[in-house]
Amino acid sequence: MYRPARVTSASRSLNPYLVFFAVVAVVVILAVIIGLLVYFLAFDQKYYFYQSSIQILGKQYSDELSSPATEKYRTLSGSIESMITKTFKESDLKNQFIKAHVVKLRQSGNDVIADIIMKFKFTRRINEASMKSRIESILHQMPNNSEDLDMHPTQLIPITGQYTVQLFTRECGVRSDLINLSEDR
Amino acid sequence: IMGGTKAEEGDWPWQVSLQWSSSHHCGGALISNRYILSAAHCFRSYSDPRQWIATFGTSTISPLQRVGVSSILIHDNYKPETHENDIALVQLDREVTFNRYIHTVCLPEANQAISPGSTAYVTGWGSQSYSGSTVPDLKQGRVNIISNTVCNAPAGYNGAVLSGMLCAGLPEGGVDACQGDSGGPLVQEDSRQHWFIVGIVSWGYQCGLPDKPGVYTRVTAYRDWITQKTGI
Repeated sequence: MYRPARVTSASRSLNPYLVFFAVVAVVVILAVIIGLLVYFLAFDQKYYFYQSSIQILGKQYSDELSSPATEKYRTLSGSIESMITKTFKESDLKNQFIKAHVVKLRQSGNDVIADIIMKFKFTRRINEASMKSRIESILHQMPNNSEDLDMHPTQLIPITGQYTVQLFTRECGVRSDLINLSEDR
Repeated sequence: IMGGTKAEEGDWPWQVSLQWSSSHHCGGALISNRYILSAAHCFRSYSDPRQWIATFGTSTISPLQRVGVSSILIHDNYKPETHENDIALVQLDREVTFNRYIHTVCLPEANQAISPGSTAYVTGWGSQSYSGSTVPDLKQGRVNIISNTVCNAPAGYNGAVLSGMLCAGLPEGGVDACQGDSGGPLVQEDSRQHWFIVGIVSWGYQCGLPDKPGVYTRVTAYRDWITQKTGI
């Protein structure tokens, strides 16, 4: 059987352009996957709301504390909010803490109970139970007996945004920036 | 409102449209789940509560809630000639359900300071020019409190503004309440971002003219009257 001496055969070397494009495509796909992973794991953040009740020892309740219109209500609420803000701004949650607002002052025995709402910003992947205990421990670190406020947190409850709206709309004179506890400019 | 801008849903959740025979007639402010604060002159010739409804939300055409009126309380000493005691309470025939878009404004203390030059907002569905027609979407106007002394200048209202009244507007005019805004709220924000009603749209010479600001019923002067009538 004749076997021609020379048979032309397809060349075995790949087209360099093809190789280049294939490498670039793989690198881009990997970069996108890694970028998405980093974003969702580290940067995709969400707001979390917590309700707490803080017992103010030694503060006599009076009718003046029943309405946000009185100077006495404004002054006591303002002191409680600034105390909480100071405590969190000096903690390792300083970058996550957004704001605290007193939504109600009520009587409890001889003392005053302040119902407050706090807003934090965490990544979506936090362990909510451990974060709750973290916030509780910081609240319990609040200095007592400063500015003649003797404050003792009694409970901390994670709440939904919808329930936050319900708590706020029971108060008078609130607009959406307060309901959202928008960050102070 | 003359010289105002469009309000978004939830911006002024206490704003009420008081409608006579289902057409907007006056504004009002929700102060509890049963009571609305408004102006006495709104009800001078329209005193039958069964003809009134209160609607909530920024649109008078497609409101978020409609509630009937059970009674109207006009101040006993309301004087149309001098606009004195131009204040009224409207009792609703059922409780309003509060939500993000509908809830109360705070009532100020009787001794709450209202400083001349401070910012206030007036809202309503009134006309946007003198003798114009009311509008279907809520408007808001940013004004400044003007002292009664300045307001009573000869070029202004020349003494017609009494102690139970409050002036607000801009010295150069241009932003003001107008026809159809009557009874609506003039509100201010306090240091904790709570909003208080400090005035009720009452009267003025035309709308938005320089030296002729809007004149409002001074709510702090009637704080005890409101408590006496509503318990709030």
